[in-house]
Amino acid sequence: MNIFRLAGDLFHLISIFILIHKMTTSKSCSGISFKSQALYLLVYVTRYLDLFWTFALYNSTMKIIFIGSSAYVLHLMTGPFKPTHDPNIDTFKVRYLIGGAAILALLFPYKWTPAEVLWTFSIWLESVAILPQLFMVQRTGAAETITTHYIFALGAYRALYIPNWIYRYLTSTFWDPLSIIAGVIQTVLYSDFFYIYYTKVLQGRKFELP
Amino acid sequence: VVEEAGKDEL
Repeated sequence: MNIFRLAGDLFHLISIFILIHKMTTSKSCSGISFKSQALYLLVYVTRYLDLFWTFALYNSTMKIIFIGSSAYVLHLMTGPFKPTHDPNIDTFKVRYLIGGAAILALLFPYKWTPAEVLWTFSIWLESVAILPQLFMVQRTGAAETITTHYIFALGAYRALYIPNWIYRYLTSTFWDPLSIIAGVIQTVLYSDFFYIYYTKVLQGRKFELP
Repeated sequence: VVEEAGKDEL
């Protein structure tokens, strides 16, 4: 554990808190991509299978929080707030993301065991799971400020893992190329968003695409 | 330590 990893995990928790807070206070899930949320649940369920055979207080608690909160968000989106979700603007073709992640996971896992292949699948899928959400923002051309805070916090989480990996490599020669490559891709996908978030939202203007 | 790679992260 180091400060970058801890900060990354805190940003992840903050992003979930912002999302649930936004939905429950506005009683609406408008602007939130159901497809991205469903992909995140798939990511957590396939990555955290090791909950069944490994236990570490910090990691196991966080894993349960991520799976539980993700399922709760999907429950809100399919139950109480379903009327506020507009499937017509949430049209990204997620089958290509799932298919691509599955192919990469089958070709290059660290070991060909079901758990390792699913873990690798989750790493690749997470790197692109935000695309339906970004696509939705792009389609509508604007986003509520609270939604932009959510996307920022979620992006900051994996971005902060990058200095964590550099730190771990320098201090203990920890090296996990799969996580690192996927994490860098994930951060790059956010970079446009980060730029607009920084130049607009943080200066008190509305998030609108140029 | 490929076996342990990434498994102690989230």
